[in-house]
Amino acid sequence: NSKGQGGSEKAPGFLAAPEDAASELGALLQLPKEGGQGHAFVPHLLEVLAERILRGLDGGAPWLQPDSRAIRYMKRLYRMSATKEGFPRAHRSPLYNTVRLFSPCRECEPRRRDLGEGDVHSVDLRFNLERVTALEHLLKSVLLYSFDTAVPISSSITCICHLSLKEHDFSSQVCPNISHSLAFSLHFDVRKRKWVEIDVTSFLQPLIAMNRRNTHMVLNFTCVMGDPQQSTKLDNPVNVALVPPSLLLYLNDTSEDAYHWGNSLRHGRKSPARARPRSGPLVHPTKGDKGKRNSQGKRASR
Amino acid sequence: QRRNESPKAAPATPPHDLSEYFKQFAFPQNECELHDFRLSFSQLRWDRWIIAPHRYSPRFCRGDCPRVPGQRYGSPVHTVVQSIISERLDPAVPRPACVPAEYRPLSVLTVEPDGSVAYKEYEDMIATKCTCR
Repeated sequence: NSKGQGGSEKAPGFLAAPEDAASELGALLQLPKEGGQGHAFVPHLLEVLAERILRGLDGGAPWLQPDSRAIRYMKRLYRMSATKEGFPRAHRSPLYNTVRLFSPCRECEPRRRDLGEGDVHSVDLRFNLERVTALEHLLKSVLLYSFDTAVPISSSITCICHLSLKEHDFSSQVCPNISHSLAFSLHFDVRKRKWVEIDVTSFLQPLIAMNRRNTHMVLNFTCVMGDPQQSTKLDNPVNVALVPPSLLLYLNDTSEDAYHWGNSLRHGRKSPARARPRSGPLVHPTKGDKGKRNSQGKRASR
Repeated sequence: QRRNESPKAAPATPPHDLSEYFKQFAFPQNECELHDFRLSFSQLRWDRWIIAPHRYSPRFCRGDCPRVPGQRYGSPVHTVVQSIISERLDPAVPRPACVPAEYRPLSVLTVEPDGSVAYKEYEDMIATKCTCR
């Protein structure tokens, strides 16, 4: 129980669900009803299932359906991160075991100020990061841009962006809004890339570290056709309808249920209790008796 | 034995008893081993929020454990002791069971209640080796 201290401290496992939900869960999983304890500490995966049942049972808020673009992107990430059988692939950086993709809050539809062609566009972005548990440590965070298909297919587009983070720091009345800001440019060829990723790790790190689960960002951007390096003046601004970006977090889940890359030896390693027959007296790896080791060494090579 | 016995002794045991006799040392017919079980999340009606993988084979261990598991299952000596106790001293002590000894992880793509999408890698989701314990 020391792990399950409620709130976002909740460990990936969870204590026995309320009896009715547990029996529902048991029925669905054909688990024995009498095994009430059998439901305790089921892994996170089933926690999501139980949460769905609980919401269904007590008429809680229905599950929000994710954005279809988000699902398409995450399916592509799944294919890159796991084999067909579902085994995690190695050789990637960072060594994440969890990736979460958040779309901007629906209820607070990003406010756009209608501006003329080539003016600065401004979008309000709020992300609710409640699903990030305290045991999930941030490795990398990325703003993920995709484009409305209505965007004129051109050779390339360059956007100058300015991202500012609004933290509603209620403690200090003097300056309610402390904002960090980040300026960057996006240069991409719309035909080739459906997604453009902007690394905002250093930008968000402090927020995640302080367990802030609600982020409010304001994005100002202006886009021009082509590459500013070539065309000296912004003579062909374009009214690019940038779809509000999603927020992608690469995390290292340190809970017991999660797969830890350091354990990859484990799948070749014998189970701890497995007694390996000793071929001779225990020889300390460093101090061992030279003579014995050589003879053993010779015998082994023979 | 036949030479020592007087001619009146009962005829030697017919050969088929020998096979009975040796059976007790052979591996059990349905010995402890890994079995496949291919599961699709749509069977559990989970496919609405488990997006990938579509199928999953957790595999499981089933079968009888031999009286002396030895090297084959990498069982500790305790297993042999437990087997002897169960057989000779106290049948209430359970015989060694056929259980998984090693696992592999599984990557899962889920839709979360708040509409976000999560890619997670779970430890110990697919059994890859059995043992007697």
